[in-house]
Amino acid sequence: GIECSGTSRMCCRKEFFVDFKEIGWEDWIIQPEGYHMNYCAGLCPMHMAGIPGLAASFHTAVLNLIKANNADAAVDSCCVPTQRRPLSLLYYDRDSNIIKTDIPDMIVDACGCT
Amino acid sequence: APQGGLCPACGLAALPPASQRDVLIAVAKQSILSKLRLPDRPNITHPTSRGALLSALRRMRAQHTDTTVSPGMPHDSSIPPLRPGAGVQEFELLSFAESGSSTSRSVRLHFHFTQELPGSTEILQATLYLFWAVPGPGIHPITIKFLQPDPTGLSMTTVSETRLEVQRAGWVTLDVGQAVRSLFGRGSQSLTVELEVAEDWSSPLLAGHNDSHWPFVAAQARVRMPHRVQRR
Repeated sequence: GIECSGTSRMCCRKEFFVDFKEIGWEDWIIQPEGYHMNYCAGLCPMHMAGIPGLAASFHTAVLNLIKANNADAAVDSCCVPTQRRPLSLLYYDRDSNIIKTDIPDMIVDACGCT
Repeated sequence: APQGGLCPACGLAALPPASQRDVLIAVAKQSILSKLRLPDRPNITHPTSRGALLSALRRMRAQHTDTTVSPGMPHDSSIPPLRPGAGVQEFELLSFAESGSSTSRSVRLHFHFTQELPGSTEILQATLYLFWAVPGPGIHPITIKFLQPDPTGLSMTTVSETRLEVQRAGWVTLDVGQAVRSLFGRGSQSLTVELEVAEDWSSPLLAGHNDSHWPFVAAQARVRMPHRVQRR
C-alpha cells in the first residue's frame, strides 16, 4: 500500500490515531493506549481500478491504462481498504469484569482501488 | 462501489480538517462500542487493583503454556482448542471474586459475569484460580461447592460439589466450565462458590492479605453464530 504524502492525490492510506486518554476512555480500556484507525483517501482513476495496494504490479497498471484509453465509457472506482487487521483490546465491561478480545478488521493496513 | 458517481468515503475530504478529526473520532468510538456490543462506554466504579490484574494475566499465560493439571481435577478434554474463523469474535474474560460470608473453616465467593454474556455467547472454557496458604505440611482436603439460590431466593442450595487436596501453598486451578455453562443456560449471571476446609485455618484464602492473590475466574468465550447447527 501507499502512504499518503502531501503532494499525491492518488489512493493512499492516511494514518489516524485515536488516543484513548484524549477522548477520556483510558479509565475503561486498559490496553492499548490508543487505536490506529487509519483510513483510505484519494482518487482512483480508471487505470488504477482493481489493483490492490495500487503499486502491486506495474504491468497490470499499464495494461489497465491501455484498456481505459480504449474504453467507451469510463467507470469510477473507489479507494478502499484492501488489507486490515484486528484490534486487540483489554477493557472493563459494565460489570467491572476484565475482557480481552480481538475485534476483527479494525485497523486499515493498506488501501487500493476497487 | 461508487454510488451515483461518488465513493462512500468521499464526503470526508470535503470537510475542513478540524471537522474531519471530529467525524473520525466519532466513527472510531461508535465502531468500537458496536463491535463490543456495548450501548455506551462503561462507567467504572470499582476498578480492579493493578496487582490483582497483573497477577491474573500472568497466571492465565502460565496456564496456557502449562499442560499440568491439578490433582483430581482434569480439564475438560472435549473442548477444542481456540481456532477463530473469519468474523468469529472470541473473548477472554476475567471475573474477580467478591467476598461473601466467611468463617474460620469456610468462605463464600461471588462472581458476577458480564451482562452481555448469557444467551449470546458460547463458553469454551472456564477456570477458577485460587491461592491457598496451607497451615502446615501434609495433605489438606478442601471441599468446593457450587451454589445457586433456591426458588424462594432466601437461601442457597448446592448444585455440585467436588473435593481437592492441597499439599503446599500456591495457586490451584479448577475447571468450572460446566458450572458456568449451566449458569448461563439458566439465564443467570452470578456464580457462588463455597470453599470449606476440614480443619481450622483461621482464613482459608490469602485473598484478604494480598491483592495479587485475589481469586478469579478466567473464561474463554465466543459469540454464538446464529447459523451454526450443533449436534448433541
